[in-house]
Amino acid sequence: MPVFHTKTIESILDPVAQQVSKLVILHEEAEDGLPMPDLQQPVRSVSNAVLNLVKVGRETINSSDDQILKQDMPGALVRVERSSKLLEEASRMLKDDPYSSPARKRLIDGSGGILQATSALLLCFDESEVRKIIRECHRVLDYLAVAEVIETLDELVQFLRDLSPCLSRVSREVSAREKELTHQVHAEILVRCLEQIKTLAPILICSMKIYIHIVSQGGKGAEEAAENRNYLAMRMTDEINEIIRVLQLTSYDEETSE
Amino acid sequence: EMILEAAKSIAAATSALVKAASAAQRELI
Repeated sequence: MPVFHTKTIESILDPVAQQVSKLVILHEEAEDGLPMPDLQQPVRSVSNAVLNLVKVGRETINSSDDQILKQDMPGALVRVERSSKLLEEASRMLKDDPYSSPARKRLIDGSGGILQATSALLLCFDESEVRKIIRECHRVLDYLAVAEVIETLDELVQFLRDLSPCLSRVSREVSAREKELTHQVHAEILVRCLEQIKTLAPILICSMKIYIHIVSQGGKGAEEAAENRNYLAMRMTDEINEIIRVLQLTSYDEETSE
Repeated sequence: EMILEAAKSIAAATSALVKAASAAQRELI
């Protein structure tokens, strides 16, 4: 059985994956047994659903500015269409011969192919959504990188104006993503990183204020204050980088690495 | 998202098809 790494994909595909597995087992146990029923109507329903998915998929490709999605999604759509054609062939063949063994094979290959290709398509879409979150994470990293050149309170105010909305978006989106993951360990890492960031952010701002204050008062202890500020910025950078790493993991990656 | 809705429709239709195809075989087992 395939492993789906988000709850949304799992809820869509897990029931059909179980049905396809059962069909394969039944086919192996009862090959050339009873005649197949007329499957024209249910195959037509699948074909119509595939036509709609291909239409929606093409619209998604055309409207997206994600080059990886534009590159990966068409292949998945072609595979869905090809599997649908196998089902149509199976249906025609079974109408002529309800015992046809090649038709049964096409039925299994077609339904399994639809499952795999739809899974690939949803994964492609999901990865594109993840890349949007990662883009936000990179914005936060860019702001953190300038923390050490902030020298005045006015600059600090502007720094906060830039960083705060970005950090809020990352927090909101990563929190939602964490709830979506089926992989508990990955979800827990994201929660832990978010908690760290929420703790570190106000301390970083405080350390920047202290640095600015010390510099404005003549500079004694400025070096230590700068070190402390840089350390906190680095800690936050590490947490964001860990979020980026975990966001890109799927359960499949983990199994492969194991 | 429309793509999720479209995938749900495919999953439901494929599930119905596979159930129909399985029914006859199940009788035999």
